[in-house]
Amino acid sequence: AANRRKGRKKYGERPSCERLPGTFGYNGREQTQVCKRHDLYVSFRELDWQDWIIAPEGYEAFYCDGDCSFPLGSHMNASNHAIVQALVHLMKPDAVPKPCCAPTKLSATSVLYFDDKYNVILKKYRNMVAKSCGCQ
Amino acid sequence: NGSLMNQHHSNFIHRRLNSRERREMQKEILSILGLSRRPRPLLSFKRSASAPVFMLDLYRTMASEETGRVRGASLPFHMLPSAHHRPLEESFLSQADTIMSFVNGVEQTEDTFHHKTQWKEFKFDLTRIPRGEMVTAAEFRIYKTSNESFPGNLTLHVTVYQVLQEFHDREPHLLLLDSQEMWPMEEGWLEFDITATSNDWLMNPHYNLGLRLFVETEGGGSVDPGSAGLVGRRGPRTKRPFMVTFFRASQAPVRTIR
Repeated sequence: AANRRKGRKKYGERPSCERLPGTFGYNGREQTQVCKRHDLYVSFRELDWQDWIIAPEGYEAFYCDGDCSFPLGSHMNASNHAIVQALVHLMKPDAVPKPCCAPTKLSATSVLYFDDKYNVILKKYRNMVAKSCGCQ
Repeated sequence: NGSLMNQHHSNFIHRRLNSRERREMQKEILSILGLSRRPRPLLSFKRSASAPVFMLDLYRTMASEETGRVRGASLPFHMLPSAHHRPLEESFLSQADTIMSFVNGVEQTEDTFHHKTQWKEFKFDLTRIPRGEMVTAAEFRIYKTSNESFPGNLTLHVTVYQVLQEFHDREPHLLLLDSQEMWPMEEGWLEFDITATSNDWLMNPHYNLGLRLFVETEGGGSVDPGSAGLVGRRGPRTKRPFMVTFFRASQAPVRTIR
């Protein structure tokens, strides 16, 4: 915890959520905009998978990103809990993180693909597409 | 829709991924799909086979439901669209988490010169079912072409059995699964309910001895399924028989450890 504090410039800069180093984290710049939904289209064609994924051509993944700073009145879709979370963060900025910018509504997507034995699989992946984002 | 695709691609990753990032991304997406690795490269002509075409139609119906559009009557119902013959997929599609088609692995045809009864036998490998899925419906689909060599008003009975036990010296034990009537001039897909059998094969894979199909006249005379117009695995690719199974995720979904 002490090491983590060293890297922080001042109180109140703790991010909304823990940002894990991930595959999709190629946008390294600091996000200062409010929490909202962003486009992320993963093209199966770009991945050279069009031979075994029959449909769709790509996956509308979307993701939620942005700041959930106090006051949350300007943030659409901020839950009641997010307001409490923001207040507690103000009181204990080191111990309690800000509300998370996260999906508030998710929908399913289906993928149709071949397996090794030329069987065809149509699989519905529930809660995969972020339809809307909000502070939680 | 070209303009929509262009819009998508304009939003696609703002820079080219290097090969390591690309591999990592592929690995992550395969993980989401529940696959340990990508399937082997596929021959392009396989896409035009009967099962992928059927599944693509189901996909389009499912995708239109997901995007909130009104369901279209796009399912490939070719034969006898009466209420009695409404296929299973219509009622199970909306509930299904996974739908799988299985290609026919083996098709044996009885030697017509040595036996009075003629039949076709089909086998499907169900060992690759995803974990944590329950079968809600399954059907065997076989295409019938029109045949002018029979009288047009001749009623033929097509019956599908599950092979329960095989013997070297006598006929196997069979379990009646489903039957349908057909007429020589008709053309289209015949669908047979094999839900109970699929569950049986999933629970006891070593009991998967295949399906046996018979065609008989009303008088009980045996008819060669091929000459009656039923297309087998050597027929046109777009009309070969296959099996389709609908699954629903069990209450406690199995999650891949990462």
